[in-house]
Amino acid sequence: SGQQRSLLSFFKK
Amino acid sequence: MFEARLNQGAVLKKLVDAVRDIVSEGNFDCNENGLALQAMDSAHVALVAMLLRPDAFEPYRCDRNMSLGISLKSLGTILRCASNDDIITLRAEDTADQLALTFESPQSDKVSEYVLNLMDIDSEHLGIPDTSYDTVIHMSSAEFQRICRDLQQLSDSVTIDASKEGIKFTATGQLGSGQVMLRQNMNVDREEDATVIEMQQPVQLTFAVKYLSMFAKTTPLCNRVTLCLSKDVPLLLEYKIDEIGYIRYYLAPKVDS
Repeated sequence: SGQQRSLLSFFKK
Repeated sequence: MFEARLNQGAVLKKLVDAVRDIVSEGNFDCNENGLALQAMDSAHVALVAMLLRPDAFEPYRCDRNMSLGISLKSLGTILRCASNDDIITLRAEDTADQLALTFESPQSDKVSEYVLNLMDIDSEHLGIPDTSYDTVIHMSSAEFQRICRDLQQLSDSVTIDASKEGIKFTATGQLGSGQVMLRQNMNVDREEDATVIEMQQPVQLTFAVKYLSMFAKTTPLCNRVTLCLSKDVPLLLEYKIDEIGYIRYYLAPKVDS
């Protein structure tokens, strides 16, 4: 249930 | 030269046991702030950030900033050779490609020395913004582990719902569904069992319970855990290691389906 998001979309490299 | 002597060697053993299923390798940064690791899992869903401050060690010596590329699996293998009450010393020369580990029994009547080959690891260091969270929950780490274990039987996802009524953990799968409601409770026999909820506003997020269960392997290090939740922001789960450091886990939420 639900699609897993990536942390990279939240945190800056 | 880097040299750090940890009286409570068991802390390092438990710490590596806690994170090795999530991250297989990482750069341990040694500098004046202590010994730190930031590493993501291979799917870029979860991040581990841990720190052992210099005062965790006696002595702590770090002549210049170093980054030690370490396989957590290999380090775990070597640390299994240390007894729980051993004093552990980590040592590396400035340009070394090896980390020396010394395990010393409390009475110094047994001293074991191991060497771990270091790796070159290309790791991305992520900038984690300061966040003021909608809801912060302080609870028993054993209780959190229990809830994850129970709900993982039902589904691969758990929804955490913080409202005026309390904190509701829900899992829905093919066999049915389950929910666990936790209410604030500070009237407990043991302080470590208290549930404290700081809610600025209600929030509901869904997470892969597999990761929550892996984070909960940190339970032997700390009898308390803090969950920080905000809408559309990764979960922050923090275990404090006495007064000497912490392990923080970040987990990206799932998108509502």
